[in-house]
Amino acid sequence: YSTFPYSPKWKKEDVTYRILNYTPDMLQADVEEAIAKAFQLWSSVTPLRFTRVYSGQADIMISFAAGFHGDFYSFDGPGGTLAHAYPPGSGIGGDAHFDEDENWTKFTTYSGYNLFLVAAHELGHSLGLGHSNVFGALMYPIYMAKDTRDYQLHQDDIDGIQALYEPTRTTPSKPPPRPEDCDPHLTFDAITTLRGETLFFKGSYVWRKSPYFSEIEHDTISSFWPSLIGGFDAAYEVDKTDRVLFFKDDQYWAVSGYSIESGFPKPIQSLGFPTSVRKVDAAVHDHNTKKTNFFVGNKYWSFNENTQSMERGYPRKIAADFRGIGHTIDAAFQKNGYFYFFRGSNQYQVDIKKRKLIRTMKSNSWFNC
Amino acid sequence: FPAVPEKKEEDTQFAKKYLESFYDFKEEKSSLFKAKNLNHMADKIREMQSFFGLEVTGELNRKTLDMMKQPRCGIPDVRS
Repeated sequence: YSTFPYSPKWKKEDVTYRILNYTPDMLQADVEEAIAKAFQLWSSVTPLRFTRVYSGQADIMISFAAGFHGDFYSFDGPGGTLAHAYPPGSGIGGDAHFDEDENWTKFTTYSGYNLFLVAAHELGHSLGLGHSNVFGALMYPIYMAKDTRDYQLHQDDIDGIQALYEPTRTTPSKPPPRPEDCDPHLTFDAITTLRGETLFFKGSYVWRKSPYFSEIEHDTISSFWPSLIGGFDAAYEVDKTDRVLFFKDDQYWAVSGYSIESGFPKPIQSLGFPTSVRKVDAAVHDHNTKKTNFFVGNKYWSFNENTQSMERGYPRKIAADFRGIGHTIDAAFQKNGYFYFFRGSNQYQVDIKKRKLIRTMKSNSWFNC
Repeated sequence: FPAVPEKKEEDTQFAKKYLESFYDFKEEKSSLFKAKNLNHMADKIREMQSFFGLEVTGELNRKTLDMMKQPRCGIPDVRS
């Protein structure tokens, strides 16, 4: 491996990135996923954490351009140079440019270049690595078409990046251990149904309960949606449109199965929340009335999915309309004509029509404990 | 058969541009330094052949040219 002269590196662990524009060769969601996966390669072996920003100056600005594009290194049309990136530093430092005259692809094909592979290489430069003469290393200067499913960094790449950023210290290469299924104190961040299954989210983990298998499946959120970082606040499914919406802080995403819809994330204000609302605690859709209840603090809103607008007369107090479940909610989902509300390690089954509390259970009663 | 002269010249120009981009090759513009340029270019070809594990000959042979034509990253392999 090699580094740049004087080994420039980021003097912090939290590095921001921004995708300035997109290539017309790929879906925006696929570009975002490729970039996120490329960052994940490097964060998995260093203490670095990468956060995507959507406006203003980021440490690493990512863009597509052809020919002359404002720096001293014009691109050269199809083939030849595919991309370049600058070592850590202010201004153009860290930025990565991709040649729009190439054909960018999500998968490794012979008719184009795999954006994930090239981005992972260029981001190695953005973090301070130079080229490696080890054949097979990611930082080898020549593009090598490879199968990128479960792609692993070459030891030479790991040695290089860890020469700049000491090996993973506080954040182990794998996320903190998943809480036990039957921990009586288990709590959840968000819960939703998805095509007949029920997904329970906590941190970077998701428990997947399927009506077809008795076992609970354990996954990481990034194994389904690589560009979504965990820690959701709320989630709900609109089954009629095969859409699930995830909420985190003041943004939300829409997914259909594994694909994230383009144009997301959007600000939650675009649903009609006032700017005073900075996050949603829980959300649940009633597919009989086509209304979605959003729970924020001790109040809740009702959103009409048909008109895509908040209903009049809201917010209302949770305790006034849902007796017996307390004042705030962590998570909620609906199944078989009931709402299931979660607060702490308790779960409340409520009859949707009568809004009547049926029974109280432990939050992980769905895990065959 | 030996490459036809104009193809050879075209390859030489391509190689010069490649070595300027990735191996910090600087050609003396004045024709007074023609011999010096050739030696300097041979040195840079050797450097590139060594980086990619090719046979280090200093000559612009087929394998060396093919390697130069591979799609790659725009960052130099060596820098001043």
